[in-house]
Amino acid sequence: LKNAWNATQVKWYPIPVGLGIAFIGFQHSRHIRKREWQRLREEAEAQAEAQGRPRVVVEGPWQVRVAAALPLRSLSRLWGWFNNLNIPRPLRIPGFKLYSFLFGCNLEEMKNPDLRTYSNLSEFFYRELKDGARPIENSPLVSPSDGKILHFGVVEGRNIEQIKGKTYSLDALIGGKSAGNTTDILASSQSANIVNEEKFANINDIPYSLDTLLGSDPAAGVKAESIVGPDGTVRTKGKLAADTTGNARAILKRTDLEPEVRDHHRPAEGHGLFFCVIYLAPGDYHRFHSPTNWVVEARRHFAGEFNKDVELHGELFSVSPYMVKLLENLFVLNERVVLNGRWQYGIFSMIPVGATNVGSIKINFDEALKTNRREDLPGGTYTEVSYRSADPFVGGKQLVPGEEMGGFCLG
Amino acid sequence: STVVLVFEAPLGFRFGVQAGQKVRMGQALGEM
Repeated sequence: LKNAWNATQVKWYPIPVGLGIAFIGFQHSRHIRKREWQRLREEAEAQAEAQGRPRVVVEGPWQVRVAAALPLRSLSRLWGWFNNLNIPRPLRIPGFKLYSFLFGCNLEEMKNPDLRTYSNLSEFFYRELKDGARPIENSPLVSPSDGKILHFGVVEGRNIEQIKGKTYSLDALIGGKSAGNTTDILASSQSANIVNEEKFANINDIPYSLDTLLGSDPAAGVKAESIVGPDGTVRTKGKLAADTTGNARAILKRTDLEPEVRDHHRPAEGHGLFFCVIYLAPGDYHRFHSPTNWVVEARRHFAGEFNKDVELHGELFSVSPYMVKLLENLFVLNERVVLNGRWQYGIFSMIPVGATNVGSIKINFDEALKTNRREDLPGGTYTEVSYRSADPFVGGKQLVPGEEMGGFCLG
Repeated sequence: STVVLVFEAPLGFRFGVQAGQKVRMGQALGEM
């Protein structure tokens, strides 16, 4: 080795100009990328501060780093597409029986026991149970789903314990205070036929401005959103022909009627905040039900994702007990739907959290909710809608114990 | 997939389950 070190002649060559330019270009692009990350980080911090919640980033051992480097959301959607492919009829019974054997599904309690009628694994995964298969116990709080209790306890200092010694922030999990800028779910849902307020405008094929024509009053929290013409078309600008009486129907959507800022996580005197985490294994019944008698007032959908070095929200990591032990802030990082409301003892939140294989979350009374989509919001943000108009008398969607609320779908 | 419940209750609320326990939909989670 010594001889080779001393005897080997060193030859110097000029670096080709093209290589030098490529190197400078590479350095420059790295600089630009770093500057862009810095800008996004600052934006995320400002947004988190405005929403009153802490920022979270991925932290954990090398397994976590590997998982974070994978395009989990794309893989999840690919998995969903694959499992929606129809299975040939002769293969359905052996295929679903094999799946049931591997993951411990109880085929005896299925509502529809004919395995040939489930055309693909997604349908089988979202199977219904026989009536009476899950009796609802007489208790103030029952399990919303089949599964395994991962953890439960008291929320201490606005932190929820994930595993012993590791916590995540309640503020980050369910979002900060509502800024009162909610939109109305029923007015925005395409299937909705309930509107907050109707107003008739007398127009006659003239260009219009919604605000001036319909008398929006931002101070009162009322904003004109659209006009429904005599032929049923919804317009937001341009010309609209009136009906024979010269009228067009206007839908007014209330943007906020509550001046006070709601705080979802302040217990009353003599009360405390409790939490319970239930893990649904692949073989479990994957619909979830109302755990108590409560009113859901609003939902928040945390779905945005952008550069992993800046901030992750709405990622789809596995939520298996193994990953729960490894990845800090797992439930805060994953895409989730936060249903905020109240029950007889105060505030109540139910949070279905998605995972890589089960990335889609359905809420039966919210057709506007679309999860695990490519076109999502910037990371660290969430969309919020109010269910107030579902039942104006109680101020939200009222649910009774055991009532089916929705479920998790493959991909 | 996972379901997280966060709720306010009187300080006398007690969970009636154990970590790691399998539960079924409709099974009681706790009592006042």
